[in-house]
Amino acid sequence: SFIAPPDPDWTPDDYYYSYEQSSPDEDPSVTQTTPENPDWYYEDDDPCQSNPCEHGGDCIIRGDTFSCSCPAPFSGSRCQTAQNKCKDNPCVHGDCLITQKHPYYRCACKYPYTGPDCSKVLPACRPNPCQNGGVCSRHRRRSRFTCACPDQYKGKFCEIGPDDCYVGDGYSYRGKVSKTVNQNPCLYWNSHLLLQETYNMFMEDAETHGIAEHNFCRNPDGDHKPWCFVKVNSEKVKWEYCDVTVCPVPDTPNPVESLLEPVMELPGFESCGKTEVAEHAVKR
Amino acid sequence: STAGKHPWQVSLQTSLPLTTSMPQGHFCGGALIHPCWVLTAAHCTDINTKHLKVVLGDQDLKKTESHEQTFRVEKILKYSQYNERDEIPHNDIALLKLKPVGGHCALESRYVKTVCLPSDPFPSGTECHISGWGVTETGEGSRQLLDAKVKLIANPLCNSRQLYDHTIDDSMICAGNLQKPGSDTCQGDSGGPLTCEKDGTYYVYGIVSWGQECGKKPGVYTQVTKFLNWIKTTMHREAGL
Repeated sequence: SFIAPPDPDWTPDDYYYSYEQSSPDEDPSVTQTTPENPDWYYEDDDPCQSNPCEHGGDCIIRGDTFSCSCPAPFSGSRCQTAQNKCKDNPCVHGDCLITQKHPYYRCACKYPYTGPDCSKVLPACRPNPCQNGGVCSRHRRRSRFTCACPDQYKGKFCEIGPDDCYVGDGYSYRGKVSKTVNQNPCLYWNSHLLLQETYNMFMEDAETHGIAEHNFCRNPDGDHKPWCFVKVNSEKVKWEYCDVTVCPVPDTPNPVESLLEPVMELPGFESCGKTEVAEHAVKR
Repeated sequence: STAGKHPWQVSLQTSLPLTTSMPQGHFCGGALIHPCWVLTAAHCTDINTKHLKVVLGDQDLKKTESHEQTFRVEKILKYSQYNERDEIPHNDIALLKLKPVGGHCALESRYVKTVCLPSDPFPSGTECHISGWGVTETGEGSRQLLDAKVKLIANPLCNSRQLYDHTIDDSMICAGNLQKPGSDTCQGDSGGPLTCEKDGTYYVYGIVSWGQECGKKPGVYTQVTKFLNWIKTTMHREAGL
């Protein structure tokens, strides 16, 4: 156990106290506060210390406050507002995605549409869009096609392999499934429809959670399986669990036996104070 | 916060009616220091154990999350010299002994872990972490676990006339955010941990205790280092070791 035996000489009132005992009233640095600041506000504060600018904005000290230099398309006092170039639906047959480079949006075209605004159409199945040996067949309508996938492969383009599965709650899932249990297509994580959502490509530590410019299912919030946002109408979204397979669990020896061990013999966890969440430097 | 960032954070919940609007009967926080032990504030424990539920691994109080672990409390052990004078809690610390389920207490996962007890003091000015589901600017408790960074403030400074005017005793430590408006703990965060990090390891350095309003003056926390022997003695005695 990590709990060391108590000190036998300890008495409840004999406390160790390590703070310096100087009189606070004699310290001039304590009393020099300005009326607009809270009483305890320090003069030498760095207002940029907690990196108040969102979405990679640069914090600039302005006297006792700060301003944010925001990367496009973000603006606002803390770079919290995104300029939405997708509002007028510039993508005819595709999804409009917010990007951080000019013109601050791009169209993700639905196959076989192409072009900057997804208005042109390629002949379906040329070249073959089906992956992993899938066979493409055209429908009578020119833009329609079907991929016949080899065994164990699935997905519209046979892109989902047999190893595409999740372990536990799927926090570490990095597969390619992009459909929900209701067979709704997932929205891209940088879809303009997700700008107001807590979970999107512009969230803090997005990469750590496997979120980037794609529409694959993920579990960034500790839910019980991977999920994604789906479109309800031109403005609204909702989230749904994904149609992802659970990875087969390897056999564990005598799980029942281990549950019946007496409580007092249970040691503490192997370590304390360590998280499994990766800490990353904040982009400034 | 994000899931798994404060895996030692505990939600204390009750079926009794609460004065402030809190999701799911949450009324206080706590910190898991051992699979069977939760450290919290003594002022959070004026409640019968049969009305008390301890939830570990929670993020969204209104969602039943698969990684949640819920326990009843076998025993509440309040520090014997806990008292309140002029509505200010002194020696505000207590331990909750969890009632095992199926022969075990907490099971370690990405979302449930223990926090370390500190052995040395952290210097004032150290940036530490606070977390909880307490009251926000809206006047109501948060459904999602929130967190913030605060800096430790030396007791002499915290005892200055402009701040708490000599009401901070050596069982307490102050911490606040130097930004405007200040990030702070508030009602419903009580009992939760103030953690400080050293070499990638988090230590529970304070327990959310009290403060004047929220976000205007520093928060006041129970100084955990002062109670290390009591914590260890109590756990060893109760475990029969």
